[in-house]
This record gives sequence, structure tokens and C-alpha cells, in this order.
Amino acid sequence: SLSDYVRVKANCPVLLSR
Amino acid sequence: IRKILISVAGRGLCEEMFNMLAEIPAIQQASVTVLHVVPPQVTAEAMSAKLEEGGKILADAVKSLKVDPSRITPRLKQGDPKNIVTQVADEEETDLIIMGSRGLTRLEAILENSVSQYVFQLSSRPMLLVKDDVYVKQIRRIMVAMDKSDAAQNSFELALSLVRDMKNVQLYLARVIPEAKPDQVMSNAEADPVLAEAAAKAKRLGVSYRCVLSGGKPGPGICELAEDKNIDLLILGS
Repeated sequence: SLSDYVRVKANCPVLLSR
Repeated sequence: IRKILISVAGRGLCEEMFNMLAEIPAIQQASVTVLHVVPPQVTAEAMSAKLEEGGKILADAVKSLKVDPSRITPRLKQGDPKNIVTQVADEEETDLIIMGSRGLTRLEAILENSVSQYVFQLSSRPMLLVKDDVYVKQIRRIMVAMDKSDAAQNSFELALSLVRDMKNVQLYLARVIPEAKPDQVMSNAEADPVLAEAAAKAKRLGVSYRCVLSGGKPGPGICELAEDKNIDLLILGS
């Protein structure tokens, strides 16, 4: 999923809202 | 965000991240639980040593957080970290979990028994993940990933609630359209209906914003935009 990809690959801290 | 849980491992990254967030007036009012979990050990001596080390990690974390000490509750627990973090977050009805992550792929995460991967899947609470290899910076540019979903709308609301009281912060409203090629759409960001609606709301609240639009696969597209714009915090719904 998008959040799976982004939390692994993003180059900055990631805040996942729910 | 009233209750924050910071899971600390001794590297100081999550504490640093919290201190950047603490510049947000809304966050200053939050109560903070600092949690360190000691996993099961084979011998009593090893356990005793780990507990002692854990106590020190907690004490250092408490000292380094830029928040009124009366708002901090340190907790040292024994057990499997992935279960304990989820359990404490539920017990305390945490609004935000801040924890480190090694940036493993899904398969690597499963093979390596990744704590953040497990908490991400089992908990429905917002999480702020700080990867081992990212540089934690002062928060000046926040990007929120937009599409038509309710999840994106929620993350936009969260982003607005954070930036509303902040000075010198720019909110980037980002969208990646799967059917489009990046160079076809990049100059038309303001005209995109999803971004335009969000922009109108940001404008009404007096939030300084920019719209950015790209095309292609959403995951790589969002990451690329975040890197291009030198984003300090990326918010997305999940």
C-alpha cells in the first residue's frame, strides 16, 4: 500500500494519521 | 493531540523528533509517556543489567525532552517490545506514538521481527516514524499527501491542526495522479480539484501553503516530491 511504501522509502520523518 | 507515547531505545532520535514537534503550541500541552522496553533475557544477571541500562536510557530521555517535566511519565517495562508498545498505547489511549524504524521492507521487517512494522499493523493509532538514517530537522516544511480518500482528508485535518498555530511554516499540499505523467501535470497544481479544495480551506485558516502535483506511481511520486521540496515532516493517511 501507499503508506507501506512511503514509511519505508521516504527520506524524512513520516506521520501516519489513521 | 493530548497524549504522546515515545518509545525510546537509547539512540535519542525520537527524543530529537519530539523536541522539533514541541515547537508546535498544541504539542506543548500534551502529556508524554516515555517508554523503554527490556526484552526477555536468558539469565537473571543479564536482565538486571538491561534493566539498569533501561533506567538510564529513560532518565536521559526525560532530561532531553523540551517539555515541562511534570507532564512526563517514564515507564520501564519488561516483555516483547512489539506487544508492550501496542499495549501501553491502548492502556493510555495515546493520540500519537513516536517510534524509531529501520526502514526495512515488508519482507525484511517480517523476517527481522520489526517492532514498528508490528505496531503499525496492530494499532490504529497515529504513528510518527523516525527512520534510523534520516536527519531530524526543525519543522519548517510539512507535506501532506492528498487524494480523494477519507484517510487523506483526515491527514489534511491533522496537518491543519498542527500548522495553524505555527509561524514560519509552509504546508505543502501534494498529490500524485497515477494516470498522468509527471511533466504533464506539474505546472497545473493549483487547478487540480482535490488540491484546490484543500488550498481554499488552508487559505481560510490563514495557513501558508503551496500546491504540488505530479503523476505516476503514488508511492515513489510522494517520496520524490518530499525530497525535492526538502520536506521536514510528511503526513499521510493510512
